[in-house]
Amino acid sequence: MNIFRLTGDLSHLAAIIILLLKIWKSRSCAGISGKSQVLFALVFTTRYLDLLTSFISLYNTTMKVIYIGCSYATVYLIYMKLKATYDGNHDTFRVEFLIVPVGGLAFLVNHDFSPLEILWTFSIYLESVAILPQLFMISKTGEAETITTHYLFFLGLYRALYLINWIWRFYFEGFFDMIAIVAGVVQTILYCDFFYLYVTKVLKGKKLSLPA
Amino acid sequence: RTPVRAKDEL
Repeated sequence: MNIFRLTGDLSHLAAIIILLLKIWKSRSCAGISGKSQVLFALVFTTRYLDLLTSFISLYNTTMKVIYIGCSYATVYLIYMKLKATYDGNHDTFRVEFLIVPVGGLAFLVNHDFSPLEILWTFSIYLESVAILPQLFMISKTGEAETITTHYLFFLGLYRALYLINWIWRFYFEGFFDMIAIVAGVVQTILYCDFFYLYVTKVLKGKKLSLPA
Repeated sequence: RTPVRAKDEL
């Protein structure tokens, strides 16, 4: 474990908690893409199946359980409890255009052709594009609540910190995982446009509205 | 350096 991966995990945890609290406290999921949240729940489910097969550390297990729990709770709030506040008309990204190619790629490019490894690879590829429905929805509504932008900032920051973690591990441990690194670079690049708006607008106290 | 899947990463 290194400081970059730890702060990355905490940033990821912060994002997940911020979103869950925002929806729970405001009793509304307006502006939130339910599709992205379903994709994240799928990412955690397919990546953390090893909860059932191996124990790595208390930290590892605890974080995985929290991630899965919070992501399913968020999906539950959006599609069941607070369904009336779900803005389905703007959450129209065709997720099948993500899942099918990602699923195919996981079969073609992976470290080991075993079920757990294919599912892990699927989750890595899927996570890199899972935010697209949310970014697409913001471009359609033309704006985002400030709390939602903080959620997106920490979510984007977490994988950027993981990129530094992989540089660190390559240099000090001779470790590198091309699949995770390439997917992580793609994932972080998708946030660049948002990061620019976040820094130039939200951090100056303005509302995030598009076109910029 | 051989690529290896990170088992310890979230």
